[in-house]
Amino acid sequence: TLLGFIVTDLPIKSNALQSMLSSAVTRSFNCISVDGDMSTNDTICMLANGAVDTAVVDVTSPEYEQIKDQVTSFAQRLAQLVVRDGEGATKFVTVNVKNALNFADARVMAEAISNSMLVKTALYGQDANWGRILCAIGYAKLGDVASLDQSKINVSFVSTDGSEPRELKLIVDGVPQLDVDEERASQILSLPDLEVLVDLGTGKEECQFWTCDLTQEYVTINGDYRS
Amino acid sequence: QKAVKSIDKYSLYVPKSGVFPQGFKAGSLASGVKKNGNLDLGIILNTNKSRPSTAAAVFTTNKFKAAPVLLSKKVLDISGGEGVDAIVVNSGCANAVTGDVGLQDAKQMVGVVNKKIGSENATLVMSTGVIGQRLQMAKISSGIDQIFDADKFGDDHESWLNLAKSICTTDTFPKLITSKFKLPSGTEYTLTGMAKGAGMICPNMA
Repeated sequence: TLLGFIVTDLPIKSNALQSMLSSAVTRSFNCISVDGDMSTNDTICMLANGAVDTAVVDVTSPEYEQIKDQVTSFAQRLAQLVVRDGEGATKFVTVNVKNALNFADARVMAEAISNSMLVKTALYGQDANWGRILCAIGYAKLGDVASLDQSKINVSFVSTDGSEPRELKLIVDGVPQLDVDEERASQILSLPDLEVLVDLGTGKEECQFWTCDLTQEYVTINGDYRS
Repeated sequence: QKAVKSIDKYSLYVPKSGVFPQGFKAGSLASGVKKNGNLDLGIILNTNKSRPSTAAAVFTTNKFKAAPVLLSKKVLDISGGEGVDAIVVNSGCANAVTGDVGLQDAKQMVGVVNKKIGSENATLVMSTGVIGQRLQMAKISSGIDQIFDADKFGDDHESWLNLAKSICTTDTFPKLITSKFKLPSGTEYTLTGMAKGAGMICPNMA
């Protein structure tokens, strides 16, 4: 189960607070996956008590958008901690789907990759199994089929430790790179933090999803949780 | 399988200090619901009375919503998100798939807190832990009483961190972050966030 609270001392009207929180959650807590299961209790709530002496923030206030962006990036930091603590997780993986036709389909594809048991076990085993990533993209339930053009898709692993080359291309314009540098792939996949980059080339929208690897420890924890 | 380096996540991700928003206090306690004696009950309390507080929330879209979800949603509907001054949370038992008795238990949790703060529809409730078991209400009601009666509330780092610990289940570290922001007008404000979650995680809240 995911539970979370955000509290602030700003004065914010209740409808503005709800709008702000819903928007932030769409790009934070609703973009994480540990195991693909949805709880009966997931809740994120936000309280604003107005202890700071300033004008009440409404959706029309000039600073509304700025505060919304700050709440969104704050919520992303908090959501990422949940993934880092995924049961048995040893890796934190950012799935970045960019240049998508629309946000909804970018999210659907990022979620399909993030929830794939086979992608997650490959990440644990440090296996550069790009075929599983492509497979997950292929079965994603898109709202618009035009979001995916097989001849335009690019898939890469991206390192996060500053080492070069930062990006290792696995698929270029729909063509698998059969002579991929396996040694470099192993280096990137051995990092505790890494990124899977999917460039769809069909638009300008972007979605980041955060996931983790799937390990034996996950089974150990959940095999007897109730008892 | 290749060997996996173990990471000390607690030391990496748990802050040792922080700046917290004005007018909030955090209280927690080990009520005995968790078998290992760890903290399992927490309350966030708004103490600022200069103007009414506001609240908002998003909830699971799972069709089998747990009793605390149904009740918190109702509180927000009735109050219009205004005048919500407390959140009470327990861990160890999710009060999920517990039917009418679960809803009564959630109402009792909220009722005890509302009585302490002297307001109606002023408390949200959350629960996390094992599904399909009833809450041990004697322990939880008594725990809420103790938090208020012994004034176990604080606004320091330790109080907030303990609150974050009290909502953990299989988590290996409490999740607490806090940041100060400055608006173009020069106004400074603070955001503090806590979360729990380690498994059954792929939320789609609305």
